[in-house]
Amino acid sequence: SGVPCVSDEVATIWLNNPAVREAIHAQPVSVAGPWEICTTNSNFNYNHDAGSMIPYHVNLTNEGYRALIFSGDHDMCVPFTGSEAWTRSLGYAITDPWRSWLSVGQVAGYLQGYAHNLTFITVKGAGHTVAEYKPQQALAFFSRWLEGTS
Amino acid sequence: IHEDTIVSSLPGFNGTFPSNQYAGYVTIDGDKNLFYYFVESERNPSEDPVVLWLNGGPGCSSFDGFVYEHGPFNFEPGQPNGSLPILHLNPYSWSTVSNIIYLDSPVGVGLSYSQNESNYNIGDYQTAEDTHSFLLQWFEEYSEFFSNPFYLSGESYAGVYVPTLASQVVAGIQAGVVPNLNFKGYMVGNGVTDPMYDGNALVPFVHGMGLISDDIYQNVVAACNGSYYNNNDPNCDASYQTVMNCFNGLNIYDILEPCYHGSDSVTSLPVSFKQLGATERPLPVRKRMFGRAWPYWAPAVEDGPVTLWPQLDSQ
Repeated sequence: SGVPCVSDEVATIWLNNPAVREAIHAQPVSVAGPWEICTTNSNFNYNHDAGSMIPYHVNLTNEGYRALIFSGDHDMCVPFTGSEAWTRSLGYAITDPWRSWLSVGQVAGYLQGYAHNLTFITVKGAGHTVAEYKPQQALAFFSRWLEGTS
Repeated sequence: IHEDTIVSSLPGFNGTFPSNQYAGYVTIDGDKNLFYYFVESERNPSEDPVVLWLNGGPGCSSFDGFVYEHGPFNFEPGQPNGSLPILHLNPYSWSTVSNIIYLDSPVGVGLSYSQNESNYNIGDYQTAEDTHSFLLQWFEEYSEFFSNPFYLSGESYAGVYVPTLASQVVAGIQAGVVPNLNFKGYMVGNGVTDPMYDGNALVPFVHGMGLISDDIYQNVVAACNGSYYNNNDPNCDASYQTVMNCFNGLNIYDILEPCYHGSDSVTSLPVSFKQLGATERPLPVRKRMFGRAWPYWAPAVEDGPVTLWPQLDSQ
């Protein structure tokens, strides 16, 4: 697929198997094309036309919608340093000062809570795809955040 | 009961699903066929939240999330290589606490397709509109989940998909299109957000992680005055290139993990090609994203120069 350093072999084999496609009601390769983890179709042409997302976050959180921004802290693709900086830049009051958060009795990362129900957390030792690297910790923060518990 | 979309068995899995699973297409605008895989909560599907999951790219399939991250199964590679994987239940599946929809978006990605490939010329706004249309139809079909708490989620370039889609969802609620949709919030992991903040993030990260020396760090900070985003100073460019040259062969998606090389990649490539990134590649592309600088493109790796979002490279 051209995605550097990433093995997509298992998914590629599985999702291009005719029996799998039939089981999941997907069209065959002859209709929908081969499954690729990231498309290499030369007709796929994506325009980045929306600009910065910061105004969107401001509007949504001011409307009362909850937001969790999480970062695997060993990802160099979209590093946590950027997410930490832009969440801080919003200028919201800090409601839960920087502290560790725990999973199975161990420090699993760090968090800072802000007003308007915005929370930034890191996941210690995780990469770009957090739940791939830290599945137990990912489920922990996912379920706690959905339930609104600490 | 959605008999036409229920998944009753899966090749590679011998056992009983811990919850109902459904999959199929929702067609919008007549010819955009968007594929979803829906996993009901293993706990209390009628009350647990509904979460939409989106992988990024742009152009990457949300089956990445399903197969490799938080889906209901762990996939064990088949033996011999190339045979179907063996599926085991994933005890840390996000479906243990939520109903979750994996959507291949936009059209042209993963299993989503259109007979009219001009639909593959798409952008942030159209993607948000299309995904919103998908959601409206999906909730119509699965109306028993309409009143559940509803969240949007995703990672990477979904840092753009999620807020833009959330805005569409909120606008739809406020306009009375779906006044009772129980939208509660959203989550974004390692998400692309803002060219300046994201663009300035790399240098402090790699310095803090020990991937560049103090000297290289101090040089680039001085040359760029601490601002790497949209900085066209030639000295800054040169210093930034010195930083980027430190990452050849590094797995940028997790700096602690090995860089996986496909079975037929590195060994079969001529030496001159392997060295392309190190010897011939000009300054990493910095003027594509938003038409402005976006300086954390992937470094060249051993098997050729690539970018973080390969789809952008193809443009």
